Amino acid sequence: TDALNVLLIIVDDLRPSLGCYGDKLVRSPNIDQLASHSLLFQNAFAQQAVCAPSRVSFLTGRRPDTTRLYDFNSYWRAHAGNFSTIPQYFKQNGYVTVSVGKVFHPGISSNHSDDSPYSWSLPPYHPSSEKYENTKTCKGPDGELHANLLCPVDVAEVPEGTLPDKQSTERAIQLLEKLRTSAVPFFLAVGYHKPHIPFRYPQEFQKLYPLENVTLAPDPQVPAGLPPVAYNPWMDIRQREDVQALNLSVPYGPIPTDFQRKIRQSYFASVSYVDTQVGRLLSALDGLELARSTIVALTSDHGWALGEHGEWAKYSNFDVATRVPLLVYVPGRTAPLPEAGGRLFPYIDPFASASESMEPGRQAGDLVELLSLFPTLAGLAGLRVPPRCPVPSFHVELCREGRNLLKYFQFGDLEEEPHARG
Amino acid sequence: NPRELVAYSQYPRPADAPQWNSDKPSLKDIKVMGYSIRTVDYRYTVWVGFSPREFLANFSDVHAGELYFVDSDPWQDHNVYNASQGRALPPPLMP
Repeated sequence: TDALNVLLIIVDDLRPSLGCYGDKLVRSPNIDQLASHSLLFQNAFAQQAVCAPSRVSFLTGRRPDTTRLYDFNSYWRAHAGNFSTIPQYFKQNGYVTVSVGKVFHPGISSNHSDDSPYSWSLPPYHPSSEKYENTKTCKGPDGELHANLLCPVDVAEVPEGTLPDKQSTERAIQLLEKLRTSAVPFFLAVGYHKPHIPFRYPQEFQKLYPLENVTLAPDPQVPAGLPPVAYNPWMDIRQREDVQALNLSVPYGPIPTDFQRKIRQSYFASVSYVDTQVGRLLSALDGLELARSTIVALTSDHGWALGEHGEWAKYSNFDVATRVPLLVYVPGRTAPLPEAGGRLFPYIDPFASASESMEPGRQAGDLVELLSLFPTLAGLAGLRVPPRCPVPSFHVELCREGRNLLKYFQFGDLEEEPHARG
Repeated sequence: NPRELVAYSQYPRPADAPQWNSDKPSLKDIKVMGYSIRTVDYRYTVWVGFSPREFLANFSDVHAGELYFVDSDPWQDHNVYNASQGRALPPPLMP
């Protein structure tokens, strides 16, 4: 059978606040629909709850103690070892590999190049409107523009009249249209910026979460027995103008409860906004008849505390900061191949009446690590699974420190599907 | 056995008390590393001395610990690490 394509979707700072993970409040119908055709890992954890270290870790399949990246200031190839990455491995195995949006963390940790040319066949795409993300584009109660944490916008009024994730979706769809006729399989990685702060999203998504429906975290106090070293003082959100105006005490706050609910409201609204982008992307994949030949994996680089333990953001070892969604759709294996012309991923509007509850897909409860993405995607695509790393493995370019999760994809009932035999 | 499956996480800190760069310490400022072992039953974390020059964690220099049991404390609000000290910890817990 032809080699399977791979679409890897990485959603920045997305915790499993999704319908398919049991969240009753959040509207995420398109990701839930993906989950209904996928294997959903209920207990997947990042190896460090901060962007660059987590991304370099799972994209190289090495733990942070091997990449030696705990901050944002080093490039693993120069600093720890010339470790191969997931896209690089697919590229070496005949794939066209393409990056859209935030896959590697930009800057030093990816050599200011998204690790090109090692990882990518084409120059990585970054949406032009990203440069306005942290500028004063948020209309405050005073009618002035600010650089706020909470930033629902009228898209027509923002610079360029668009938002980064919209641009990323458009670019990814254009690439799918081009790659569809390619003679070789593709590995397309799409990195969405939301719900990373600032919560800058189309203002209409706020209507999905009326404040009266938004509760506080179930445990909003700093636990008495929490060692001070374990506490994350959420310094990043404090720099935003609307949070600064609260004059919060350092390090424990607390944030006034009405503002806590507004933060949670905007996080959920951002999740629903990203869900629509994922929905458009998957609907295009379907429309191009690529759903029958493309593995789709959706995950995040780490979670995000929404007031639990009196904490916000990531930067800790708590489950709310390290647990991530991990869904993998494998055509003919996690779901029957779509009939010719059939649709697996029709776009679902989160504003439509509460979509009927989605039939859950397959689930795995065992604990897994984001590290396992490398060996598992390689195995599912029929490539040789990289060997286990020796300890230490700084001198080894290709090996894996994560478990291979292929055994979770052996479902008796679909074995007759051609790709499953692959 | 699913109970034996483990997920490891870690997080660096510049000091034992929260300070302006506790969230994102630069490598040279890392003094403590929190290593977590997670299973379906518990999360066990030790915050130990860390040398950014040698990239070495010193597991005999324990600054603090956390132990939460999933069934009885799913939100991880009741740290029973101190109460667990002095009793033999199950082997998978030993780093």
